[in-house]
Amino acid sequence: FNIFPGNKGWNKKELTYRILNYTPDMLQSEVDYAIQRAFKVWSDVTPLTFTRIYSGVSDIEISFAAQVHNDYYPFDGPHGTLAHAFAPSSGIGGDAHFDEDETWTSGSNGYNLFIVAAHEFGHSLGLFHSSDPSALMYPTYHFTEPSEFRLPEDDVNGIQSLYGARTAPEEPTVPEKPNDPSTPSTCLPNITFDAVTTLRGEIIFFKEKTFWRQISQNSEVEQHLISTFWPTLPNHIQAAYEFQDRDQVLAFKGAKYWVISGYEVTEDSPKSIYDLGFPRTVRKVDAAVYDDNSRKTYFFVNDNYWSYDEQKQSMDSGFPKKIVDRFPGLTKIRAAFQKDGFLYFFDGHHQYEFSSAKRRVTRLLKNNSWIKC
Amino acid sequence: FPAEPPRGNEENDAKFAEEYLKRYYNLQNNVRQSRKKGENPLTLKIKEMQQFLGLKVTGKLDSETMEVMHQPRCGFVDAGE
Repeated sequence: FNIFPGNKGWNKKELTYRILNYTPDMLQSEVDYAIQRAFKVWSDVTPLTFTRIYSGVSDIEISFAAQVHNDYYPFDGPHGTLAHAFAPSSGIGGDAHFDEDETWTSGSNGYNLFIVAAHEFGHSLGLFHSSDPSALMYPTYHFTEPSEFRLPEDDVNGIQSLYGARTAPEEPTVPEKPNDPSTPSTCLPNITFDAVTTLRGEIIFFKEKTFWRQISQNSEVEQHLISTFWPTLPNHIQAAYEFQDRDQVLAFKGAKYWVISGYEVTEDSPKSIYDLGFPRTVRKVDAAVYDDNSRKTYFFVNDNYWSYDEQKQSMDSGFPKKIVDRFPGLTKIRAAFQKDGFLYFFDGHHQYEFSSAKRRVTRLLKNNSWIKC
Repeated sequence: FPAEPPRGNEENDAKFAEEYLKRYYNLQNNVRQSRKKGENPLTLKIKEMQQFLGLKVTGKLDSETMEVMHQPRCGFVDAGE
């Protein structure tokens, strides 16, 4: 991360914002919600508070404008520059401007206002662009499903270097102790997993700061903190797969991946996903699995997949392709693993058993079907 | 993904890159006419951009560099002013 040289951020913790006008692309209530959520990204990890005001001058003034708009940084029409914001100071400092020539949205068509606003408010609070491709403060736009958005560690470190960590406890999602009664249970009907992989015959289900370990089909599932087993591995793993020939598990988060060799994270981890052959437009991997049948590793990103040749250690040509073209019945895959010749795909609250030989979904299962509840 | 300016033409690429580097990396005007000794300021700025964005540092407008330049982005400069 980087902060603006000579700017230590706001010298107060209670900040105000005002929405001066609205884009016609979205409902006003959608704009309000996107802006509110974008501020929450930062208030969740710092002592900062953001209060909306409707009159007078606020610290962070938010507006939509096209082309020249009185700040010497004219916008450039559709695409290119989407928005900009100014470092903390009085006057224009902290203000965020969004290019009205863009198509703003609360979904994935056009540019997602929440994602762009969260980035701009990083500037409003004193963060400069980051050179970490998986950071929110990286300069280029990349869509992330807002409901799945988590502030990357690089940005957390950056903002906390200016304002410190949040003092009041955050809404607990995952407790520190895995045996805490409020720990998410695998038996919850709506449980989802961040990533799933096999590891030397076991099945590992990653979820936030913890993972469940299914040692055998007859054993009780164990839950552990990721940091207890693998201190150098980050929380919120997004994808993982085992390649048994090398006795390795690769765990992905953002634009980085960690190699677990045997049970140890290798010293040269993390590595860059771009070294695997991904284009720079890919900022994170949703799921990954090695398929014994085709002897290929599949990487899933949004509704696309890549095929990776483990022998040649390179991406196969002609990719990405649409998931649905190779895996009929599936459009997005959030977690995947292989067991007994079948591929198991997770998306939302569903788990699909997929036969590579038959090239079709053979069973629809509950997400937690592997775990004895 | 959104429609992008025409690519594949070296002259178009060079013009587009120059504008991009002026806007986001403080490239000064008329760099292509520079007769000063030493490395071309345009090449230096391309390298600066490649290094900042985690690209392979070649100083050339290779396809990966052009791809990133065409991505939509925040208007704030990447280089300190």
